[in-house]
Amino acid sequence: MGWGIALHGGAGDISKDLPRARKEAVEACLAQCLRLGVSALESSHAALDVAELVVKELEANPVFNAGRGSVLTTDGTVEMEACIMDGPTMNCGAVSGLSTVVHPISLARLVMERTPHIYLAFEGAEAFARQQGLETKEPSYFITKENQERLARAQEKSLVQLDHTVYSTTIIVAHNQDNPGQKKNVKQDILPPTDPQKPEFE
Amino acid sequence: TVGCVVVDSKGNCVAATSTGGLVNKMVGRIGDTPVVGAGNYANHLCAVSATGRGEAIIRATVAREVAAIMEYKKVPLDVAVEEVIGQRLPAGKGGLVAVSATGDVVMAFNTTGMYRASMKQGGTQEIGIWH
Repeated sequence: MGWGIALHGGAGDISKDLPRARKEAVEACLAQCLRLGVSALESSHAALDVAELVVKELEANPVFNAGRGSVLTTDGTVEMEACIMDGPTMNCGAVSGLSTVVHPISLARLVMERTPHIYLAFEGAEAFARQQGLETKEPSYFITKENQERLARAQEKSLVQLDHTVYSTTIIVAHNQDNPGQKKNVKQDILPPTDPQKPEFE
Repeated sequence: TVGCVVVDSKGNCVAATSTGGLVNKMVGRIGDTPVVGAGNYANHLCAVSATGRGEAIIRATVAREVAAIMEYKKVPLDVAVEEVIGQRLPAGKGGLVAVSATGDVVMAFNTTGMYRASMKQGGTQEIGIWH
C-alpha cells in the first residue's frame, strides 16, 4: 500500500477576490510544505515525524493562522494551541494557551511522549516547554501587523471571526461591551440561517 | 489553523493540528484543535485534522465522528467524511483533511474555501483554495 499526505491552512469564507499576492503566498507555502512532507515520506520517515515536520513548517510561515502569524485575542495577545495523535497507539498530546513557544505542535508531541497526561495548558504548558528546552520567543515574535489590523477591524464591529473572513460572516458577540454581563445577539448577514424559524446566533 | 495528516506505507495514520484560534477571541478561550476527537483525531482506521469554527466542530465532534462512522457503518473514508461535512457539521462552519489506513486521502469543506494540498504515492499533487 502506498503512503498518502494531506495538509490544510484553514477553512472559512475565503473571498474569490483574494489579493493576488496573498493567493500566491498561500499556494507557494502549501506547495513547499507538501514537497517537504513527500520527500520525508519517500525517505521512509515515520508518519509521526512527517506530520510534525510539516506542521512546524506551516507554523513558521506567518501567512497562516498558527505559530508565527497567529490571530490575536481581544487583548491583542496570542494564545496558541495544538494537538497530535498517533493512530496505531492512540497516544496523543495537546496544548493550549501558549504565548512564547515557537512550535506548539512539538510541545504537543512532548506532552504525548514525556508525560503521563494528554493535555497541558497556559502556565503549565509554558513551564513544561522551558523545562524541555523547546525554542521560545517573546510574544511579539508571533504578532504581525496584518493580524493587529484584523483585530482592530473585528473590534470595530464587535466581531469574533475566523481569520479568513472578510466581514462576511457575522458571529455572535461573545461579550457585550456596554453590558459585560449580557450576550448581545448579532443577526447573521451573509449566510442564510439554516433554520429560518430559529436564526443561527452563534 | 493549520493541519497535516499522514499515512505511511505501513498504514500508520497520524494527525497533527495547530492554531492561533479566532480573531478577537476571549482570553482563555479553548477551540476545537486541542480537544481530542473534535479538531484532531487518529486511530487504526484513519487520521483527521479539522478546521473552521471551533465551537461548531466541538459540538459535532468532527474528527472522531469520521472515524466512528467508518468503524460502525463499515464505509470508506470518503463516505464518512461526506456524511460529517455534508450533514453533521452546519453549513459554512468548516472543513477537514483525512487519510485512511488503506491509503485514501480526502479533503472536504462546507465553507467557501479551504487552503489545502495533498498527494498520494505514485499520484499527482493537488493544491487548492476554492471548490
